[in-house]
Amino acid sequence: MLELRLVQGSLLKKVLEAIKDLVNEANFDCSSTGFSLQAMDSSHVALVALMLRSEGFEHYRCDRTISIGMNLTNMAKMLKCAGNDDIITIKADDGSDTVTFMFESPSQDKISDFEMKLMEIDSEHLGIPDTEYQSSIKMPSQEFLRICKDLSSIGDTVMISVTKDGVKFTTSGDIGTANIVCRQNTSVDEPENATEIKMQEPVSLTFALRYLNSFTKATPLANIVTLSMSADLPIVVEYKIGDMGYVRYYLAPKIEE
Amino acid sequence: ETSQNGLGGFFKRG
Repeated sequence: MLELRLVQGSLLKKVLEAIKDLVNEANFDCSSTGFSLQAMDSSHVALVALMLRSEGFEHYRCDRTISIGMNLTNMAKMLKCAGNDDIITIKADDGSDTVTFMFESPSQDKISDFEMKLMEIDSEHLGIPDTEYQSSIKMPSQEFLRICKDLSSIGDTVMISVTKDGVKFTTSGDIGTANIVCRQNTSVDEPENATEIKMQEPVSLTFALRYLNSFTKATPLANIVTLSMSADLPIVVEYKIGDMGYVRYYLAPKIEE
Repeated sequence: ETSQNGLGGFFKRG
């Protein structure tokens, strides 16, 4: 028996919008720790890891560790029917081939339930080592969104270079080239407007903008995004979900031939 | 010219 009640239902709606374009179907793993997911895109170049810790739910019952396979497009369709202020409850009985999403309006005057068919999904789990990254950048998530969107109108890939002077985003295409440099700036009114660069070693890696743009679908979840990079390793793009968990995206770098 | 590797080469399967 699985029963998870999330008072801030809009979080789940935003999570689905953040991952459904990258991954079409995925297994959600439910354990006493929390509700999580790890899935790769169809080309196995990008991976999304979601964690919603059990403490963040108002009610969290998961009698045994289970994995429930869902089509994310269909799940997103159902969650779109929930109001932004609604409380969302996810329910699944043992051995059932369906999951139920229940939406309650804040004043309890409207209660809806949507039942969705589950799927059997063969998924490959990757072991992601805990790594100390050579560079990490914390910046406003809106700023990162803007940079990815702007650069993708010029080129297909972006080189992200971190030095002590700042982080530089470079692209080039048929019409020309573009460089955007962001410097560390922590003297701002609000911490969410700060750009913070931590660098042990300078790093320069190239990535496909198409994927980075897809990751920015998570922008409504967090004001700050963290980019972590080490030479010859996938970048990690992390959006924290309050103090409840995170959505992390991993993207393999492009290699010079 | 750049080429795109998959994640499998970086992270352990299973």
